[in-house]
Amino acid sequence: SPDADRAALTAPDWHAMVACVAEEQE
Amino acid sequence: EFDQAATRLADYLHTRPGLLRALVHSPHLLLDPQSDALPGHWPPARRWRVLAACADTVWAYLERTAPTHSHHRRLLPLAARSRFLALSYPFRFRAGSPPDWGKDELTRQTELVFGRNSGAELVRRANEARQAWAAYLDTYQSHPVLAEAASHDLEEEVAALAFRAGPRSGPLVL
Repeated sequence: SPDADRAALTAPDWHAMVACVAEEQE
Repeated sequence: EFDQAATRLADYLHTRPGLLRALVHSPHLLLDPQSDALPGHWPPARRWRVLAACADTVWAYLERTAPTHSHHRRLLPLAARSRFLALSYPFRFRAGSPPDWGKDELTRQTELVFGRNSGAELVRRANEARQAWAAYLDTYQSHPVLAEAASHDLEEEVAALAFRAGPRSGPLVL
């Protein structure tokens, strides 16, 4: 569901993961 | 170093099926500053870069696991579509780059998606993604997630394979 998708994409460890991806891109 | 980050992301997805589903069904949330899917202060170009990397990683992960996971096999067409649309996105604008990116940002941003100086790799994977998505559209009746699509929706998808955005736009050159 859209709500479940939003919840999954706002977990703190998800933010840490994508920050790492963005850092390695640059 | 980017490849290591992509591997870590794939390992992370392996342990979080809800997140995998979210990235397949709702990847647009990564572009929406109101969604909190990415840090709110990130600019549009960085959001696109991370979306592109995630779409590519999700596709590769699903393709690797599909032979033994029927659910992943069913998700593959959607992941192929997201990967193609994400990787080809900056090349769809007549003005040279997406309107909400900074001036002259096209070259700089497209060189960074798969690590520094990776512009050629972006183009290679965008073309690969176009072929993969075209193959799914060509056999759409064989895929449950596509079989019930309306004809005009499929026509839009076919147009997006070949043309840039907007009326009377030119070909999508990758």
